[in-house]
Amino acid sequence: APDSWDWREHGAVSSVKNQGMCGSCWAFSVTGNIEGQWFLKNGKLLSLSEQELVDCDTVDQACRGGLPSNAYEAIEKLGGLETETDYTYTGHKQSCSFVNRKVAAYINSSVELSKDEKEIAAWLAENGPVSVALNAFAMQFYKKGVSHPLKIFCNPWMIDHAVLMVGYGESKGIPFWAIKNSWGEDYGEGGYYYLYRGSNACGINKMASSAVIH
Amino acid sequence: CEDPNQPLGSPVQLGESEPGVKKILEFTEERYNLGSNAMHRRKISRFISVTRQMLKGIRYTIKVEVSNTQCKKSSMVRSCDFYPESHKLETELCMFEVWDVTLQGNLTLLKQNCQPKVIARTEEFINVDIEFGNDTFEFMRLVLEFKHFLKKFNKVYSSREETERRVVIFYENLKTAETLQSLDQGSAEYGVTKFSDLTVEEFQTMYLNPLLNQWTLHSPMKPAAPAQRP
Repeated sequence: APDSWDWREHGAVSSVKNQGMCGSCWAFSVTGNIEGQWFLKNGKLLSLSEQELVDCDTVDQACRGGLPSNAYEAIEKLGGLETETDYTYTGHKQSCSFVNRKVAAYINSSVELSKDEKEIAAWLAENGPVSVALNAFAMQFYKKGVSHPLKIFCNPWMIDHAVLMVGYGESKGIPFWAIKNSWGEDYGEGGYYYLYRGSNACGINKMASSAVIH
Repeated sequence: CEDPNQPLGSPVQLGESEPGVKKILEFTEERYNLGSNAMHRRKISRFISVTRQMLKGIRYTIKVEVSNTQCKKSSMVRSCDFYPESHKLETELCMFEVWDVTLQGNLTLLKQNCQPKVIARTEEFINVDIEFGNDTFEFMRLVLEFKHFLKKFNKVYSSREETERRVVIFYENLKTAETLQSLDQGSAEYGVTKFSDLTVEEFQTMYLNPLLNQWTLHSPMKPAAPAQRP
């Protein structure tokens, strides 16, 4: 992998969104990944709909949580994602109003990435932003900088938040992952969370995945 | 200029509908608007109390909430509607002192003390019984931080009880953030965030995703081919 990489500098990442008081992080993580994949395949960055997943992914539980693996399958079955403008986020479950002719991006399948952070970094640099999940305990109190909580505050087996990994690098000698969150721009550093890279902190390596677009 | 030897009369509570009170409230509202730089006329949105005290004249102490209306000051319309909910944050909590020295209804506004309701409410914490021991500095720091937090994130609570509950949670969260800060192995800064008035459980329920931790629900996915290009 290169020493550092940031997909924000290459136009593959849309602006920070806000999930509101709704446990729909899984939808934001997955749509963020597909936005990046679609950009890399088609050269056009779209802002895609999370509400479509909240309403129409019947396997997951909308604001009560969901799994990226299910969301990829749901998108495949539905036929794709509408844009944010066509199917706007409301932050609560509604009846599904997905319209096939409004599909703006589709996926062909999905894959699970290695649990080795070095391999994840190489995959990210080569293929685009990655859907990941982590233990978010420290995130409630995070303001800025590279977060590296003790393991007792960040049990890697207690994963409870899905986010989008958009890059990595080093800041003052501290290696980090750049993580796009979905709690609005007034969270962390302009909506981003920076997590220590290299110790599998907070279980960041446990659930890396991506959609595949042919 | 009061004669200090003059015995003070006892203050008497007046109801909103008692004779004379309407006139006093109208006078107060008029004077408030004359002294304000706001573009829109503001009106009394909530009556809290009026007391009358017989001294060398009559002293009225008025406590009310004042909110923005949709009428510009320049307009001559008398009955103006309040702004909808979103503008409630601009509501002020005011205390006025109005004197009728002549006892003939010639009113004079002597004192006016208004502050945003959001901040005014936090003054109530002064009475909150939190275990601070003798650490006054720690307590004052908490009050200031909480006031700043309320203002920055536009937080308003429904009752005094709720406010008290939130300030205790806020205090606990400050301590947690300090612990995280002292033990962090990176360069992160932890502290007050927009989630600082939520318990960890509330935060998990509102913003996190418990299903991710249900490993038995995870369906297997195809492994990705490793990166290959230099």
